[in-house]
Amino acid sequence: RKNLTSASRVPQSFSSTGISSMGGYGGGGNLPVNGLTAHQSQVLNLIKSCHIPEGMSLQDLKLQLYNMSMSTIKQAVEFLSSEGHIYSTVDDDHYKSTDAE
Amino acid sequence: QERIRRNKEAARQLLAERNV
Repeated sequence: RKNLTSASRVPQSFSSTGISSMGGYGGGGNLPVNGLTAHQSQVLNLIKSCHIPEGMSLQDLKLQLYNMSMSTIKQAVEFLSSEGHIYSTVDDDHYKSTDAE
Repeated sequence: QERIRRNKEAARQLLAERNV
């Protein structure tokens, strides 16, 4: 008999809250997603996927991100290291991900 | 190298702080 009460508790407040501003992700943009821009997360992913002990060099990054300029890469790297996601190894041109290994 | 170890420590710490 009391079935109705529980059935009617489906949350209704979900639908139209205006999450519409992020649509149309064309790639290469600068929209921050989870706090990182597309460039930054690309760089981070590459560094994460590198398993060389001394980490990934900026040159390697540039080679794999050929559509990204060196200064963009450097900026991304700088940001990521200031956030603690990556750290420099043998020199300031080699970076490794914090949560790798 | 020592430098690497230190940087790693620093980065880990930084990340931990960020994630709090």
